[in-house]
Amino acid sequence: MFEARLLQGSILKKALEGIRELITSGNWECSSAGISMQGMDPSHVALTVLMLQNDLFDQFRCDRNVTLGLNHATFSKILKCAANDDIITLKAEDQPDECNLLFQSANDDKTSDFIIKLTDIDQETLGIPDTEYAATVKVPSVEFQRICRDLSQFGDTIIISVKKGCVEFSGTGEIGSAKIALKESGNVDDDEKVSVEMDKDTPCSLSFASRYLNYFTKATSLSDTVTLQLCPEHPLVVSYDIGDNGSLKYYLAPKIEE
Amino acid sequence: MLGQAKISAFFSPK
Repeated sequence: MFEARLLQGSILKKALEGIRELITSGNWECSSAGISMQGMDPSHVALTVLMLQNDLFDQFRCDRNVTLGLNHATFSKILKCAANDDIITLKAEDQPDECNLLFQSANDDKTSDFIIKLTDIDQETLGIPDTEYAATVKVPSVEFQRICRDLSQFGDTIIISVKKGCVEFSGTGEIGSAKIALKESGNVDDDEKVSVEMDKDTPCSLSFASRYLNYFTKATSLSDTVTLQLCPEHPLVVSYDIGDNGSLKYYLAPKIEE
Repeated sequence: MLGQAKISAFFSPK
């Protein structure tokens, strides 16, 4: 038996917004630790990893590990029926062929009950090696969203460069070029501020497909801050924390010299 | 000329 009750149902709605356009369907793995899902886009350029730890839920029960193979378009349609302040409960049997979703309004005067049929998804789980990143940058998530959107007008590639105390985003195309630099702020505890941490103070610059960066920013409402981690010739990590008990992370393979 | 790398070049199945 699996049952997970999420007081802040909007978290699930927001997380799915950040997933559904990248991954058609995925295995949502439920265990006593929580719920996790990983998947790649059809071109295998970006890996998306969602983690919802059991502490995120006010009630969580998972007697045996359960895999929920969910079509994300269908899941999203159902979640759109939930109000932002609804409590969402997910329920499934031990070897389920369907998952039950229950939405309760905040004042408990409306309940909606949905059943989503599960699908068998043949999908490999990838191991993500521990990496020492050359640069870790935290920026307001709305600022990152705006930069990605603005630079997409110039071309299909965005170059992210980190040097001491500064992160620079640039794009070049037929209509011209653009360069947006964010300087590190003094007080890094504030969500409105920018922080830049570097290993060995070595500047780092990588090129990425703007289309994918824009997909990632669909998760902006999950967190005030987004963390970018860069390492030469490695995938970029774009992380949105879900409070203290979850995260939505994207790994984007870089564009490299052919 | 830049080419798009794939995730499989960096991460392997568990």
